[in-house]
Amino acid sequence: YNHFPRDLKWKNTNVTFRILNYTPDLRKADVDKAVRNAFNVWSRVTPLRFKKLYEGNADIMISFGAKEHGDFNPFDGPEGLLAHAYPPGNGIGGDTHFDEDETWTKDFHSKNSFNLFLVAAHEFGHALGMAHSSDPGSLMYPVYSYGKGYPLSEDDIKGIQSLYGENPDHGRVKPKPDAPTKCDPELSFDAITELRGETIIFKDRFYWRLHPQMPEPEQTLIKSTWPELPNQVDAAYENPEKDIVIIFSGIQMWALNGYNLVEGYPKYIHKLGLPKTVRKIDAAVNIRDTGKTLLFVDEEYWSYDEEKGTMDSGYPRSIENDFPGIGDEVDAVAYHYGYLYFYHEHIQFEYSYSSRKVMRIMRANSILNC
Amino acid sequence: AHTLAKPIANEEKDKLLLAEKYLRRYYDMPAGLQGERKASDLMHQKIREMQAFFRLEVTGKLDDNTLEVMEMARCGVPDVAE
Repeated sequence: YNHFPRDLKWKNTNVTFRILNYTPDLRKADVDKAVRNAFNVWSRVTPLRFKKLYEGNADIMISFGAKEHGDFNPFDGPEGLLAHAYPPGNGIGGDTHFDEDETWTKDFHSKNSFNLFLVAAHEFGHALGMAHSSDPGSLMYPVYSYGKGYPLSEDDIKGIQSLYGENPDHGRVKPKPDAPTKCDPELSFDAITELRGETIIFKDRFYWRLHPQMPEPEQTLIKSTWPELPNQVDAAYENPEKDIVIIFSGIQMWALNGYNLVEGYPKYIHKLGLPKTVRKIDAAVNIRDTGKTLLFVDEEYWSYDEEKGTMDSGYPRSIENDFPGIGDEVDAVAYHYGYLYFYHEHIQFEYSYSSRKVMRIMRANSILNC
Repeated sequence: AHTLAKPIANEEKDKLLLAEKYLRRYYDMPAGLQGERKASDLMHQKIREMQAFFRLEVTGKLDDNTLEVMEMARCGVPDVAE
């Protein structure tokens, strides 16, 4: 592996990115996904965390352009030069440009078109401080090569970790995080669900229990109530017909009947009909009126028919297209009397399911009387 | 008339142009006029650099393997640090 001179790198491991425009070759949601997955390649092995901005100046500005496209470093038409990126730094530092004269695809083996995820993962390596490697098996090898599966080689991992260190969430014991404080203005939620008239909100290793007769939400360790559950819940929803709550964590799901675990769980989430590429569900909600359960993953969502036990056809669909105004990623979702409540970071959106629009925007923890 | 260089066939000329453009863009070969002999030495040196980077046989010549790599789709960031 090689670095740029003086080991150029970002001083802060929270790096922002913004997609300025889109190639017509792919659906917008496919470009979003390819970019998100390309960043995940690097965050999986380092402390780096990537935050998407929709306006203003981000560390890494991403755009598609042909020939001379504004940086006096022109592209060359189809084939040949596919994309380039600048080393970490202010201004154009970190910016990543893709040659719009190429044909971009999300396939892995198509002739004369190039997989956007693979090229983006390589260019983001530059944007993070990696120069080209002479190891033909590494992602940072300058020549484009079709490859499937996890794109980083040992050489890439050694290179990026010598700049930023390892991913603290993997392998090493991390000091236990403090219990989240409910009125922290930046508080975001992991998951939210109903449970026989109560509302359960999951955050880190804890959950809050809200009951109409309880003036104050009650905070408890997940494992003190459900020892079999993992410490981290990604999504949850109640199926009132069957009187069960489904809990998702990673690629596994559990069913709770009240405070008891249902036999035969955990199961894999792919049993619901999700593709194997889905490794985590961000949010889930049951729409009582239609009997459908919506499952949100990155920038897309699926619809599961509880009665048939199958996934509805025509999915995944784009969150941003179908729920305009709430952005394209969610952390948790709840449904009450015709309104969906989308939670993302420290914001919640009250969304009218019938009139398809955002009615109110509030702080996420206003539900905790803050 | 015999002192002039032998005219190069078109194909050869295309290969030379491709190589010049490649080495200028990715191996920091300076552009502009430098006299024939100096330019040729510099070109051979840059070809050797590129062959070493791609673990090709280092000949300093534009052989088929080298040209094949130069024609591959690739990233626009230079291979040598600027």
